[in-house]
Amino acid sequence: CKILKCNSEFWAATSGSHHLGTEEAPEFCTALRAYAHCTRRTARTCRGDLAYHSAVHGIDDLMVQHNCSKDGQLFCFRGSVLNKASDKFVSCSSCVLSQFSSYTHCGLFGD
Amino acid sequence: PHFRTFTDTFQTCKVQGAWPLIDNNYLNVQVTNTPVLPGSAATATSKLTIIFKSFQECVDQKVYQAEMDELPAAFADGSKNGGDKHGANSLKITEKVSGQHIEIQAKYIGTTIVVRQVGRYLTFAVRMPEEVVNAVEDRDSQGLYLCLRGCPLNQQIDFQTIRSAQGTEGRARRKGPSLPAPPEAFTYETATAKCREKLPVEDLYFQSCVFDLLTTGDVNFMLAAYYAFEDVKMLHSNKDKLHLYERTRDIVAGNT
Repeated sequence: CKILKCNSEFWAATSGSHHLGTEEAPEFCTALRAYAHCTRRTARTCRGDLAYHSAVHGIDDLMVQHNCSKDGQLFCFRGSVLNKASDKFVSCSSCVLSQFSSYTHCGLFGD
Repeated sequence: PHFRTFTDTFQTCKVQGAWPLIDNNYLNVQVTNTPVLPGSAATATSKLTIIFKSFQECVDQKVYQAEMDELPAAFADGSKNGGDKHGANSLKITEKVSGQHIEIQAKYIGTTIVVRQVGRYLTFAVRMPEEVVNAVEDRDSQGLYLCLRGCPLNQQIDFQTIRSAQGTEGRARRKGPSLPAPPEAFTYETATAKCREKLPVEDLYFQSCVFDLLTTGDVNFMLAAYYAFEDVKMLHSNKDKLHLYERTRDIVAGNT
């Protein structure tokens, strides 16, 4: 169970936010979504883990408190985006989900 | 229809009725396929619905819908972009050929979609980042969708078998009740000659073209295969993998 890694990533992302006012809500929501995404990825191995279940409930509460939607950017936070290939944060522009490393194609035609 | 999946597997499927093509956190695409001839197992796409889910402060939820003889160059609400937010232009529709060819750019998710109407039926092609393909809430419970997993076994058609049978018979007719005689009878030789006009490489697009001419007699399907390959050339990231020659072999024995 890697819930502690999720916790530390979230706290690292939000450290310095002493008072999370409304002006910070979009970025905080982005961090929360990334936190939720992280917990879902580790859900299978964390069943029954108290820290995991506390985190899941805590995220839900914070989502409500800060009026965060569950959809939206996952990785872009304070101008940084998680590059999955390198597992490092790099700069990103707004309204771009991520910096994409590889593309796939799907097609449908004919009878 | 013929499918080329995200993993470059190639299948020909029945999938009559409504089926999901793509379903992730950002995008949902669904198609409806109808028999090309009464009672035929071979179907083609008659309706396509694309839902771009709202994306934070960037784009509103937008729905694009195309049907036979109606290929709009706008979303269902009449708009051509992602709404009124500051990132609205990261989603937009471009009309390439009126009523025949549109392109949707969703820059915020690095995605390009091409929809065409060729003859009476629709074609679909997408270029999508793997990060978006894999952006699902819970992959373990992820439902079946065709671009990712291909068709279920019981929906796959083994068109090589049909081709062999037709080659032996030398006529564009299948025995049995599932496929009635097409309106214009191509022989295997005339179908291959026709397809070679637009598709000189005898890959799976060429073979699909031959299959379609044999099963329907509708030469528009030759153009559908041609444009499908044109879209692959534009959208596929690996230029060494444009042509496919080997079909996915996971066919249920006796399925056809």
